[in-house]
Order: sequence, then structure tokens, then C-alpha cells
Amino acid sequence: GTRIIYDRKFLLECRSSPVAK
Amino acid sequence: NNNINMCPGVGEHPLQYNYTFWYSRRTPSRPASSQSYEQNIRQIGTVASVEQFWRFYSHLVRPGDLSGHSDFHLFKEGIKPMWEDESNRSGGKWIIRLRKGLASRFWENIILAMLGEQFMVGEEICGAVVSIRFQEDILSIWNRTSNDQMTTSRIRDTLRRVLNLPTNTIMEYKTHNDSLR
Repeated sequence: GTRIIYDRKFLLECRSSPVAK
Repeated sequence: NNNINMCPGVGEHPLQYNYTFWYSRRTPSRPASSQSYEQNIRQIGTVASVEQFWRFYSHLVRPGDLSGHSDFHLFKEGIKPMWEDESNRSGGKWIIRLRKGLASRFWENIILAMLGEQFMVGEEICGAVVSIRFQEDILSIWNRTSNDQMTTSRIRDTLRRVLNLPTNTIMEYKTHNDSLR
């Protein structure tokens, strides 16, 4: 099935903006 | 939180799998038998989304700041970070030995690659460990099937890429069976 893939850059962006996008 | 059924919060980015953090510390006087290992390791929290991961991780001590003989483990929920676990029994691990001072940065990079499903090996990844020792620190990533060479090679190549390891870094693959002997 589909896998949920995130790159490092995206994960780090989520850290600095905790509000959901 | 030790909740077994952690879910992503509203608007959060779900992870492919839930992951559980574990922590263990060995006092030098104690033997390293499997029983004392199980007694010394404890679950410290489970995360289901990117946001939950950062909230939890931000409150953890950085591994490089730990002293003595300590380990952080991040494993898929339901898999114990022990070779005896059914998911690990036929598996093995890539081991990377690091000189002091590098553990925190490399640990973060390895777990981000794991949470983000960068290894592209299906269900094969079980978890990752950072082991703080006196002379050096050790990173490892565990997979289910040690004799699947396509998978183990792919994990090694992804590690090289995401960690951007110094060229002289030695990577070693050990089956859990070998570790047991």
C-alpha cells in the first residue's frame, strides 16, 4: 500500500512550526 | 505516555508506524545477562505523528549528554528492543561506531530517516539504538531478516546517504544470532 514518507527537511520544518499545516 | 493506542492529533502528520522510545542504563557492577537487560530497560513513550515525536523528543536528554553506559532505543510499537522478540529473532543490525561528540547529531538523523520511511525496505526496519559507552558511542539499526541481502544492502546505502558518514567510518552487520553467541 501507500507509505507515508517524509524527508528530513519536512520533518525539521514541522519542528519549528508546531501548528498543523 | 505509555498508551498502546496513541493516535495522531487533529491536523497532525501521521507516521507510517507508531514508535516507542525505550531507555536503558547498566550499572557496571551488574552482569549483562538477558534477564537483567529486560529489567533495566523501560518504555518511556509512544508517538504516532510527527508533531508528537517532536514534543516528546524535545524533552529528552540528548544522547551525547548522557553519562556512563546508557542506551536510547526507538522501535516500532509492539517490538521490544531485544533479540528475543519475534520480530527480531531472525534479524540483525548495522552497527556504526562513532567517536565521542557525534552521537546526538547522528542519532537524530537516523531516527528522522526511520520515521520518514527513507529506507524503502517495506516492513523490514524494527528500530534504532544509540548506545553511549565510555570510549565511543554506537548507533545501530535493526531489521527483521538478516539473510535478506538486498534489504541489508539497501539499509546500509541509505545510512551512508542520510548520515553523510566520515569516509573512514566502518559499518558492520551482525545477526542477532551472532550477538547471542
